[in-house]
Amino acid sequence: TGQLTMLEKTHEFFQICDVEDKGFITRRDMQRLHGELPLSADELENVFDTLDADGNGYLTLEEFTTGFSEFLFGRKIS
Amino acid sequence: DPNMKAGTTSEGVLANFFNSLLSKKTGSP
Repeated sequence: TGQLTMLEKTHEFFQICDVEDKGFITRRDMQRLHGELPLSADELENVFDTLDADGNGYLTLEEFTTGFSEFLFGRKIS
Repeated sequence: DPNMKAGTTSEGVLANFFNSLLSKKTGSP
C-alpha cells in the first residue's frame, strides 16, 4: 500500500507540473513553477536536469517517479 | 571534493523540490 500511495502522490505532483496534461514535463513547465514553489529558477533548472535522466528535454512520468523514489529512499532504484 | 558537493547539491535541490510539492498539497486549501 505504501508503494501505491507513493504512486498516487507522484501522479499528483506530475500533474501539478504538467498543467496542460501533455503527459510529459518540459523545461518551460518547470520554470512556470517558479513563484508557486519556493525554489529559484536555477534550482528548478537543476531539478529538471536531475530528473531528466536521458537528457532529451522531456520529463516523463517514469523519470519523475524514479526521481521521487530517489528522494524518498535516498538512493537510485534500478 | 567538488563531485561530492555536486551530488549533495542536486540531491538537496530534489528534496527541496519534492518537499515543496508536499507542503503545497497539504499546506494550501
